[in-house]
Amino acid sequence: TGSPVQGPTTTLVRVLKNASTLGIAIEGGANTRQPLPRIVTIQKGGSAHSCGQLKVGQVILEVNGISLRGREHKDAARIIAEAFKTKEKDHIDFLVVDPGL
Amino acid sequence: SPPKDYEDEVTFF
Repeated sequence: TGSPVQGPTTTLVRVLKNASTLGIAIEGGANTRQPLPRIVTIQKGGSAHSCGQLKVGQVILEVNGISLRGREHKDAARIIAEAFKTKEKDHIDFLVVDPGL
Repeated sequence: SPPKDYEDEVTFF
């Protein structure tokens, strides 16, 4: 249901919320030169860093199955922030693509 | 509208 077909460069990464911060920064969003959010920073000590699978440069396609396509920066950022904040899950699933591959 | 300067929009989590 709206999920992209996973290609060879697409990875589903589960990040456990095992730190007080997620520890990533993103840029981009719909109506910018980077139409899907791109990871620009992975901070040591954050949940994303300890998971070890998210990398700077990866583009985020989905968060917990929610597509980020067509969402502007603030909307995409809100979805990520809410995914980290919610107590319903102890993890966040990111569908990412590495454009460098 | 023209593309924004996306470097200005970076969010940390």
